[in-house]
Amino acid sequence: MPVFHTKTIESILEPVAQQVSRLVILHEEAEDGNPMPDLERPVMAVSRAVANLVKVGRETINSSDDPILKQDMPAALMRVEGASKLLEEASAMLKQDPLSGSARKKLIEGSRGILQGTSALLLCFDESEVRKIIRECKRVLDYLAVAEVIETMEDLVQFLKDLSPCLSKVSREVGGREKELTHQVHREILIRCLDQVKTLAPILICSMKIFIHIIAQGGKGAEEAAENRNYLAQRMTDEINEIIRVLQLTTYDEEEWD
Amino acid sequence: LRVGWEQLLTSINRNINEVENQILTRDS
Repeated sequence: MPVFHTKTIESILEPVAQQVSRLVILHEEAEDGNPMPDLERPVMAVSRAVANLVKVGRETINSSDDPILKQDMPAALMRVEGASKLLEEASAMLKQDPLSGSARKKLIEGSRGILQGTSALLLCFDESEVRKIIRECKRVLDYLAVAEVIETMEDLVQFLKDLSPCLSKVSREVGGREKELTHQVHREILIRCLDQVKTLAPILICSMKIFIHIIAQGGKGAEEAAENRNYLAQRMTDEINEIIRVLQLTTYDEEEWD
Repeated sequence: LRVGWEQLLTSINRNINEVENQILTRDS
């Protein structure tokens, strides 16, 4: 099972995660007697980068209309900031005593903290993106719910005008999301559900047309036509609900890579 | 060990910049 939930998160965090693991091993092997180098300059570079990140993060929090992001992001920013302070403290301690064991521990703790904090930030953002996609999926569900009250061609035309751009957006965004996921099974489910939605949509519209023609001519079969239409609308609804469910799944487990 | 730590801190620096880019990109 992949550790990182999306390919973007994986590409950003994996190299650093690997390096932190290697350094922890190195430190455990060379516990005594090796003086640490002067790390003031690289630590200061990290501090500056963190300060920029925190500034951008705070601006994002202030301008966002996503209440969950506004709630979750500050803690992640604080984690990164706190970890950066640990690195600064460790660097200062090592200047005084290059053999300091507690300084080395702070370095490792600070590095891990930055990794955890940036991971939390990326996850926070990723979840916000998923919520946007789900909002669009729910708009499609809202339209599907009114399919049964469409009884004239004019209404059907309007229905189609409203539904089509919404469906196209869902198709684009879910398709893009599927490509980002690292979990193969989730990807396959999204692909399958999306294919079903694309197949069912024109058939649903057709069934709605048939229903409208039948009731316009006052002929028999209106009930069966309505049942058929409702069945197709329900199938599409089920597929969209499955997409929403899978979008919210995650393979991310903080303890796994900790 | 020196090279290891400097590499890690450089990598962390890059990591932070990439996260910042992600935020800026998605925010726009």
